[in-house]
Amino acid sequence: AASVSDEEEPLIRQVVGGGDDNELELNAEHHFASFVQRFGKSYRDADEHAYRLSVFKANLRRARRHQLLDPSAEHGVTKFSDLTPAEFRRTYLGLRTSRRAFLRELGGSAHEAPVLPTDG
Amino acid sequence: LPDDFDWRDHGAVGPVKNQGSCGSCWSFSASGALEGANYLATGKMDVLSEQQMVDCDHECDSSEPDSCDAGCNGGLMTNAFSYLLKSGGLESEKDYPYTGRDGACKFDKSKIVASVQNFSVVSVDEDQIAANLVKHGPLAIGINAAYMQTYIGGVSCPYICGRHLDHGVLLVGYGASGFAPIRLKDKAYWIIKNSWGENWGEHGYYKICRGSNVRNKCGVDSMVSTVTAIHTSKE
Repeated sequence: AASVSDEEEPLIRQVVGGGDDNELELNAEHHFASFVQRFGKSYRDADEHAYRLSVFKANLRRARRHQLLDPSAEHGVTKFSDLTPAEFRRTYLGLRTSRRAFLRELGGSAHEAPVLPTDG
Repeated sequence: LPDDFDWRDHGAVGPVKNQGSCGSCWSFSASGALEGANYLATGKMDVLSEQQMVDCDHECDSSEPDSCDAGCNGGLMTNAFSYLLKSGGLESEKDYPYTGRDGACKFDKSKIVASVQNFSVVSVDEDQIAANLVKHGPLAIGINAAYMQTYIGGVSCPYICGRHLDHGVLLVGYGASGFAPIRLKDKAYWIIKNSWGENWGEHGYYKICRGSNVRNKCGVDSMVSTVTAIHTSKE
């Protein structure tokens, strides 16, 4: 195994298989060690490490659910796998609007795009 | 409309960027759209600054005064286009580099390299979205990012996905046939540029299925905006 920097193409794709929860639990620590090395993660202390491992395990289960619900894509371990969904939303997402407001704008705004021809 | 179209093949898409631990996706979506529009107006790919919007843009939605651009705490692409119309435009990434933190505004009007001529919101219609993409360049869009935390590759086409939009990205193209093994057929898809670095997804890109008969596209067609640019030459 080799560590890779943030800018490099990962050498190994960690994906989730179709095994049961016990199998996932057994392999989780190995996957987590590989994840920590691959993405150069470091944690404050042993407690933080243990907490992130528990989050990572939950995300492995979540990735497996996503794989079942979204079979045409590949889901698995990403650089966000040690974040809870709430942490992920708070840190990496930032669209501040409601779709209702956008549709209101679409309904009568000077900024509504003219209809373009789409045939020929 | 062509069956397949990808602005990356035509030079209108800049490099994949990384927003870091900062909720500034909206500024990357807006800058990506203006980079493409500016390329169409000038024939030159100027990589534009997101940090200028993070630091200086506090524009609010006219219909929802609580929806204001707020740097790493989030924003909205159409607010950003309004700000760019008022401020005059964007500096280059080189002149106003990204830090991934909220900071004091250091905008220098003399360093503007791209300016907005106009912007529009596009109706919730796949053909109109494709037509606006081909005519005006990459489009700023909103998406529900629920599946993106675990996404590695392929065409995402979830059976269930919310339409609540929480992430700003850039629509750069579409394809007619991405193979979906489980459905044993080719699926049409949108090509989306994200701002989480090249080591996320397919070299920084996400594919999501398209088609009027496809449900659960994570709201990808419900908040689409297009921008046109005017050429700004340095004195």
